[in-house]
Amino acid sequence: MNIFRLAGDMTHLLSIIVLLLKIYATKSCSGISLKTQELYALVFLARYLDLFTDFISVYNTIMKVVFIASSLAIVWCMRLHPLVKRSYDKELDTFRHYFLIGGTFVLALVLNEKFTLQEILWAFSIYLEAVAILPQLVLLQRSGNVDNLTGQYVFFLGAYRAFYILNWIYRYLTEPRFTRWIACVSGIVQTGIYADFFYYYFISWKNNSKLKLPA
Amino acid sequence: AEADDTKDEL
Repeated sequence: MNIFRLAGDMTHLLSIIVLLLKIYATKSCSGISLKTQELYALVFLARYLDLFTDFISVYNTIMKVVFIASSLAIVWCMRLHPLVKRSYDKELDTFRHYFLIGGTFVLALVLNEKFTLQEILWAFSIYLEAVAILPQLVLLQRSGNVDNLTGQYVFFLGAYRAFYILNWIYRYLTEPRFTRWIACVSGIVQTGIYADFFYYYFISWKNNSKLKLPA
Repeated sequence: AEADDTKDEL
């Protein structure tokens, strides 16, 4: 564990806390893409199957359980909570996320570290995570105005990815055999997807104005 | 398996 990875994990955790806080405090999930949240739940379920087969550390186990539980809780809230579900921007959240699932699963069948169920699901979760934010970004772009907590949620998610890239650079330099191409290339693609959002986030921060994404 | 085969990241 290095400082970059810890910072990445913590900003990831923070993004989820911000999202839960927004939903809990405002009883509203407006601006949040249910499609993206469902993709994240699927990502965590597919990747953390190794909870049952490998033990890495107490930290690792706790974080995995937290990520699975929180992502399922968010999906539950958005779909079933009587107050929260009313604010869901269904008509704006029309990204065809099943194509992302299908496409990344086929990719995982072709590009994996080993042709076993667990390795295929792991690669699938990496590819799917890389594109899972797309429905969220499309929803934000469509709605134009982004409320503060939603903006911060996406910002922390992007920060988490940026820290992971620093972590890989650090590991590559310090661990002689650190080569994890699937995770690293997918991670760079994933971070690249945030570039546009980051650009407008910093502009609004610099001008001390409300975050607005161009149509 | 090599040491970096373990998927220690989240």
